[in-house]
Amino acid sequence: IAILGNTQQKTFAVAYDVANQRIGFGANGC
Amino acid sequence: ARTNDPNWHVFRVSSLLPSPACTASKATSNSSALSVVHQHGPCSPLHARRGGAPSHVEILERDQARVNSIHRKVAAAGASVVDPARASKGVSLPAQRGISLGTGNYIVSVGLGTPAKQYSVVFDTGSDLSWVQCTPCSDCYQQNDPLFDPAQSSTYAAVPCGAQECQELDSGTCSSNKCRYEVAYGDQSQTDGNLVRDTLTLSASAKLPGFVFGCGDSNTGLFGQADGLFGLGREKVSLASQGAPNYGPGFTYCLPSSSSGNGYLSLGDAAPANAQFTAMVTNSDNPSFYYLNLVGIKVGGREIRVPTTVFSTAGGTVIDSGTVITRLPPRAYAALRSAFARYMGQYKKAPALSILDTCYDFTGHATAQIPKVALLFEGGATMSLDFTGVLYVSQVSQACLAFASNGDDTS
Repeated sequence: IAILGNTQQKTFAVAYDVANQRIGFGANGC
Repeated sequence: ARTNDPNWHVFRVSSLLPSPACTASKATSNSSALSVVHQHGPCSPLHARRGGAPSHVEILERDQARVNSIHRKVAAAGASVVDPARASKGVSLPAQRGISLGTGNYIVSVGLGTPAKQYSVVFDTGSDLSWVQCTPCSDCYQQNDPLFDPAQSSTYAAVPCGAQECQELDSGTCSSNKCRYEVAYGDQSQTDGNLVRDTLTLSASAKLPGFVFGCGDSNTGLFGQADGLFGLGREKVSLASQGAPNYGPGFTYCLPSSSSGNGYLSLGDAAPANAQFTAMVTNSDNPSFYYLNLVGIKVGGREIRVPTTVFSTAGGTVIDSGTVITRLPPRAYAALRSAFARYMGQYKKAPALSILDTCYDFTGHATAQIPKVALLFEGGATMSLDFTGVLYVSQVSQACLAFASNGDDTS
């Protein structure tokens, strides 16, 4: 399997939208 | 210089390394959000007391151990038939149930008990059960704060053996009518203790009464000085699941660009307005993990040539807060590395750094430029990485493409 690591996630607001079964990436989140 | 080119990052070389001092401003998204800091950075409460942060090589080696254990766990869950030829050679699947801790990169501060006391814990989307070290303790490692003392909390309660939470626990056993848990991580780290409940305080206005967690009384391994670990996996016992009735299902986090900055972790928060979404995929063999479908990669605005089957046949993609470096199928990584290197011809190459084999020496440059890298997900979501997400910098003379190959996927 591929793994999306935390270095690549830096500065993104990573939203685990469980209700809608989706994952979102918002740039410049912090 | 490509200052205005949307397909390039242009940056000051002096900004590659994090500040030695904490430069964090409040980055939380709302009042119930927890501040997230790098475990080994200057903003970490564990920073002052630590016995020395791990070196970059150690971080990357532990990262590989975590990746190996994720692969083992996935392989073990999918394996239904034991190959007698392999068995006869003494090859066996590992007994460990959990995944390796890696470097436990990011920590949050949470309050437990009444009155609440603060604890610095690793947060991990790759596991479910939360735990802290508790007193009395038969075998605890040295940690940052005093141990959690159930006797000092007016809202503490043990979870009885007959409780649903105990029965649903994979490793739950019963002893003197106390529900005992055990989590064995893939790097031989382990925590054992009683399953308990108490009030979890996220902020002055956000409390989670009756939060179920492990009260560890026998804990050994690579936990550093953290007071424990909070799991945000997909199973019922995770913080994400327990917080759902109060805050809504799901959570959002943001990891800072530098180890001297801070981010946030927020339960049940609405997604940011600019978020691009892809499907959260469920794998019943590995119910803790959050899967998604990576379908392509762009470098410098151009999609690299990789058949989509390279991603789809690789077994999917797991998003993990505890793995440092993204791992790609070998053919995808080879194409990414090749495309990236083509754009970087003006810079002197530097030696490899552990698992990172594409490194550059920016010594003597005031500014530098690298092509943007974007990850493409099923459904059209595009994640155009920050430049801190493209390079892993050990020093100015050794800044490496922050991706690695999964290696020989036939192995």
